[in-house]
Amino acid sequence: NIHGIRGVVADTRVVKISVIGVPDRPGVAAALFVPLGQARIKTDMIVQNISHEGLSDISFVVAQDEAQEALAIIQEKARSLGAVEVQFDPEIARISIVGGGIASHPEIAGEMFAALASVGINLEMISTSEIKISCIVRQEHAQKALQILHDRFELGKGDAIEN
Amino acid sequence: NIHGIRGVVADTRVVKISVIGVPDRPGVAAALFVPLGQARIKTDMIVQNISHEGLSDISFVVAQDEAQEALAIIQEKARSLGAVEVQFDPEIARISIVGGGIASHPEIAGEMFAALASVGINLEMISTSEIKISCIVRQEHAQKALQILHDRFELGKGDAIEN
Ligand SMILES: C[C@@H](O)[C@H](N)C(=O)O
Ligand SMILES: C[C@@H](O)[C@H](N)C(=O)O
Repeated sequence: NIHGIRGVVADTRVVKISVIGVPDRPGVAAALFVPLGQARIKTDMIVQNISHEGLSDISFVVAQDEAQEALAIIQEKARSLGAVEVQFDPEIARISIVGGGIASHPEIAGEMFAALASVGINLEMISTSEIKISCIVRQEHAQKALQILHDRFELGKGDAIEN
Repeated sequence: NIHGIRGVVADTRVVKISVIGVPDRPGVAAALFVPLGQARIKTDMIVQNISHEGLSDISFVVAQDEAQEALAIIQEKARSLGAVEVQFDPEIARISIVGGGIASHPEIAGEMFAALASVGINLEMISTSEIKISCIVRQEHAQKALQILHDRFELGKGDAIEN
């Protein structure tokens, strides 16, 4: 396979929760995630970009079977923080490329984004590290996303997994 | 140490580039990151949250010595995409907790955020995976951040590193 990528994974049994317009000041992220941790809820792909006019959005992904509990906790905390709103989106898929090659192959991110764009898939959230590139897309695109990435990165049969 | 965390790292020789208000449609992320990959520029911590009114922000971190070249590429691409603006921020530190324990210890994220908040550090960007939790903070807080996380997670001397 190309670039030493170990595989591509599509997770469809996850949901996205976004807290919109929270104050960008110390303690806000803690206020949201300490209670989730205390409830033993596993959060993944926590994403927060830079703020605008003192307000930030914080999103994260949770497993479907923890979603209701996570949402209840978040809605209460968001209210006390004065958040603009909480969005709950179950119709997502998380598409991830994993592999040690990412750090040493700076072209992988762009190639993954271009591959998904080539079949018309919009990237709704992005989060990357040296060993993993993850994108949130509409759940209906999961199969198509796996296929194009499998083809583009010349992966073997066992390397493109849908969960 | 607590939770099987392997260490905490502060990277201060990095800069943040943010492309503000790009269209949230297929191909935009590719337009920005394919040229960076072709220039062999290593991007880390690409972060994109959900869009508002059809527009998104995309941020990423690059090493100081690749920053000028990355910025030049991004500014040209951002212009052709009709981005609202490009922000360049060199006064940052990336604070990361690394360890296999993160996936199985859902309390780590909240505890990290709370520890940093307890010493007044604002979290400007957040990006997480099962093996790494990264926050962008003001560069001036790097030492303080390392110290509080080292103390809170009871890490040994060699486990809190400033780069
Ligand atoms: C928005 C949120 O991350 C806030 N900046 C905090 O530090 O908690
Ligand atoms: C904003 C950008 O990520 C866009 N949604 C794309 O798919 O390229």
